Amino acid sequence: TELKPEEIREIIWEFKLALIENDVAVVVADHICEQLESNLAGLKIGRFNDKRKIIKEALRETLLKLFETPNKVDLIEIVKKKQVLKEPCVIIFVGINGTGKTTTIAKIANLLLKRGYSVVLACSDTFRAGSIEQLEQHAKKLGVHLIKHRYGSDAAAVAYDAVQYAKTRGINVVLVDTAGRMQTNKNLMAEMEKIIRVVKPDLTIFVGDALTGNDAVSQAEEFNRYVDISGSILTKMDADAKGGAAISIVYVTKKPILFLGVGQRYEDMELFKPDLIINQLLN
Amino acid sequence: KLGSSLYESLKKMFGAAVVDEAVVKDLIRDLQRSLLQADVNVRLVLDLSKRMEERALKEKVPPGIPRKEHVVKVVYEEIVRLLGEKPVPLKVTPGKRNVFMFIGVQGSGKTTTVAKLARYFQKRGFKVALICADTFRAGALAQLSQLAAQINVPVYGDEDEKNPVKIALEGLKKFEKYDIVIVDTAGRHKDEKSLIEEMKILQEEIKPDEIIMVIDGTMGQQAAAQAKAFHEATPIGSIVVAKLDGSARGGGALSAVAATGAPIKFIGTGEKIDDLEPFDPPRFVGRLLG
Ligand SMILES: Nc1nc2c(ncn2[C@@H]2O[C@H](COP(=O)(O)OP(=O)(O)OP(=O)(O)O)[C@@H](O)[C@H]2O)c(=O)[nH]1
Ligand SMILES: Nc1nc2c(ncn2[C@@H]2O[C@H](COP(=O)(O)OP(=O)(O)OP(=O)(O)O)[C@@H](O)[C@H]2O)c(=O)[nH]1
Ligand SMILES: [Mg+2]
Ligand SMILES: [Mg+2]
Repeated sequence: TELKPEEIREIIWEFKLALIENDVAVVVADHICEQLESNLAGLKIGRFNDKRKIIKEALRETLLKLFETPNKVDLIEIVKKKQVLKEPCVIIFVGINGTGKTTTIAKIANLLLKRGYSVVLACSDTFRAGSIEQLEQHAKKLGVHLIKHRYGSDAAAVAYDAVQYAKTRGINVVLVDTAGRMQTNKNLMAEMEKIIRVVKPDLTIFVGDALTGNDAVSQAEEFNRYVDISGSILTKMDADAKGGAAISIVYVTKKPILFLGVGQRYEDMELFKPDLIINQLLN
Repeated sequence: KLGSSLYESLKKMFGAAVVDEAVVKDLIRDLQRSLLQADVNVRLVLDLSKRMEERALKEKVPPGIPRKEHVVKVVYEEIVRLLGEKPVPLKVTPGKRNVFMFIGVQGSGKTTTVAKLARYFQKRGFKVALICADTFRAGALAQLSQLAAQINVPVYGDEDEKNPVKIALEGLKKFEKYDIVIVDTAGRHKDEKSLIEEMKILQEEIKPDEIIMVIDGTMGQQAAAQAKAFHEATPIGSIVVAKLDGSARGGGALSAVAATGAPIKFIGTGEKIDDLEPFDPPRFVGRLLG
């Protein structure tokens, strides 16, 4: 027999609510379920097949496809390529306020140092109280140099200086920290655009908070629109986050998620694997 | 900010010639979608919409009021009821020292809000002092000190002391003569058991007059669960919703209120020290309904 639209609509609605309860943005859940419905239309199933199970597996397929972005981003591979070219790999981190950019930079620096690469940090957050002291403490703990100017100075200039510093000393990687900014603040988004234009980073990473709700769509959309992000890092997954924000961000940007932040220590970062989030969502 | 799509569906309803069951059901469905997009907790949205639908369809419309207007009134009332009918001010007892302790998830906006609240009270003639009891975050004392320096408010902290209770008690001794002392704490979430325990102990030792939880306005479906867990560990007196200057609609905070009964007393509307507004429920919902 053929799956009829009315019988699957009720089940799909339940799955849609489950997606939303797991922090998938409503508009993204809508699109996913529309696609699911069209994929299931006219599907022939046996009279005694479990409809719910079939729909669940179809949803799993839809979600897995969603995570197959056109580009893969392998951080270490990109660092290696730049090393061969004898150029520093410049990575800049952007996102709204408090998502974990500064802490993530410390984690990435730690990861790179462990693999034997040299790192220099740049504090291009010249605005927020204590931003320089915070990054400075991390730099000290990691044993890396920090390029900083005074509070109120030009953010792009700090990043530029850091790249020059890395070039003259043969440092493998420059990690650039930027100030948190609301995606709705045109001036700050323009400032960020300028930093990217001046510094020409090899990677621009959007850092998002896994606890974010529907705003994840607007954030990812706007940041991607202004500076064509290379990929994202989702932090605070350890805070019982359901991971739906990962789906929203990837759906909207079509760029991969590189890592998940799973705690506040340097070692609390894992490579992103879509199956983990999808399994959690469907079970 | 729960607003514009709800306003659109209300406009659609007013366009309908007669308000019948189908139109009400349609309105409630649009409403559900709008509330979900605003990050209101799914369970709460389903409860709310069931109640609204029952009232809209079954309540006797008061004489002289068109049924359409009655439906709008029902929607408005149910949401205002959730937020608390009247704004609740943060109570400061004159002639004694008031201690406020700030808690919340990592990065929600506590440190910034502590400084903003200090400014708010300073403008009203109170002598305010701050304590940095965040012994974990790199640069925490520098951050709070720099903010406080902007408004000439004293800060106590100790970068070599790892015990937040010791710092808080030392700071309270030092600031005995102040009207208001605000204590900033480290960010934590409900599954960090030792940090939740640390927060409990800190509250027992310093006995604050009010515990204030800062909630990130961009938080989604987890807001209610986080707030509930914090509340069970240390009873929350009030909530401040930060980052409402962005595009997030703050439904998570609404869910946190419903889950804890703690009223929202302020909202954060920016990164500067003056970006703090007292929370006004009816005005908020009025803006919400356009
Ligand atoms: N539990 C948990 N906390 C995290 C994680 N990543 C960052 N944090 C915490 O989140 C808070 C904010 O982190 P920051 O690195 O200062 O965030 P930021 O994006 O640089 O903030 P701004 O520069 O102010 O925009 C800190 O308390 C971090 O320790 C994570 O993966 N898990
Ligand atoms: N746009 C905006 N940014 C805010 C608001 N409140 C706080 N912030 C910013 O959000 C970021 C995090 O604020 P913090 O005060 O460091 O947050 P916190 O809760 O103390 O963080 P932890 O101590 O690490 O848990 C900073 O960049 C603040 O400037 C607000 O109302 N609007
Ligand atoms: Mg930062
Ligand atoms: Mg803080």
